[in-house]
Amino acid sequence: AAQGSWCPACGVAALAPGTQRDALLALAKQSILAKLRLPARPSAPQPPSRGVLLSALRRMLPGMLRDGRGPARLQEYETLSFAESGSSTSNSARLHFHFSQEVAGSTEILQATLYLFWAVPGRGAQPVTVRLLGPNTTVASETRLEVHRPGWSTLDVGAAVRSLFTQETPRLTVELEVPEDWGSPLPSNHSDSHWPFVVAQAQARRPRRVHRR
Amino acid sequence: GVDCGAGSPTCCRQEFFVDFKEIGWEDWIIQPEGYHMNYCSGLCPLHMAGVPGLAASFHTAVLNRIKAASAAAAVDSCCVPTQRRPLSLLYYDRDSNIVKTDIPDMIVDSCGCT
Repeated sequence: AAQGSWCPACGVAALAPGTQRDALLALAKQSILAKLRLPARPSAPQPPSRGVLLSALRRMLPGMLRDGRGPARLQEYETLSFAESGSSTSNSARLHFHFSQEVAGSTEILQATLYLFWAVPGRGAQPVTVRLLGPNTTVASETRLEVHRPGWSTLDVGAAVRSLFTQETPRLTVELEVPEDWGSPLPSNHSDSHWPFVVAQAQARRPRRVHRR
Repeated sequence: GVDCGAGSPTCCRQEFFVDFKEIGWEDWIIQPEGYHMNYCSGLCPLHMAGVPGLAASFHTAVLNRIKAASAAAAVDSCCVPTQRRPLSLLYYDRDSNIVKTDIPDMIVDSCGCT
């Protein structure tokens, strides 16, 4: 607002049209970045392939990442994070899921789900192991599953992601181990529609109540 | 609320649309294509104080009484939003995650005088 004006918008009216538009565009950028708690606009993103995205959208809870969920009392975030592959052996692989500090620092996790696709060769129940690794790659939790046929399975990783959100650079590391004769537990490339992903739902932290004395 | 027409001097809602492509943000904001950053501008002369603005609020009722009793004691009335709604954004964060959020009270639907 122009100095000395008595109304927030009065200053705008006094500007020349061109300057007025520039000022409003700058204000819009500043306002959106501030509300998203972003210091600056994210640099060029790496969008996932269409197949990967459609497959993930199809698997999620109905309505997630979609419009029209209605205003909630507290600002909510729904994050879809695709795996980044890490070190691997012939029948095991590590995955990393990164979360932005801006969201992590100011929100609390409501739920987080890991989606994995098992391309089960052969017949009958086969054991697979999913380990959630802590910051120094110690095993924080281990889950053994019996997989009977090719398909998706989900794992609740809410507690693991919640503990991450207290770190400087929140990163969830998952290790998959499958029987020797399967080969790698991961599809051959990132654009495969069976690529693993995590969906997390977070809500802005409640403002701490200030008690009047 | 009143939408601003050509040169209407009194409090109204001024429409203003920010096209994300125009400001080079279309690569990281997936949806929507732009932001309706409407704002309120215009004068609120004394006789319009509280119309339709925050007339429903207790404070405005009290202020009106003060004004009626003594114009000198009147305070300035400002043109402010009376109805707002969230801006729903789907965007890539710096880790190329896809994030959806609804930012409350970002789009002004109507304006009025306090």
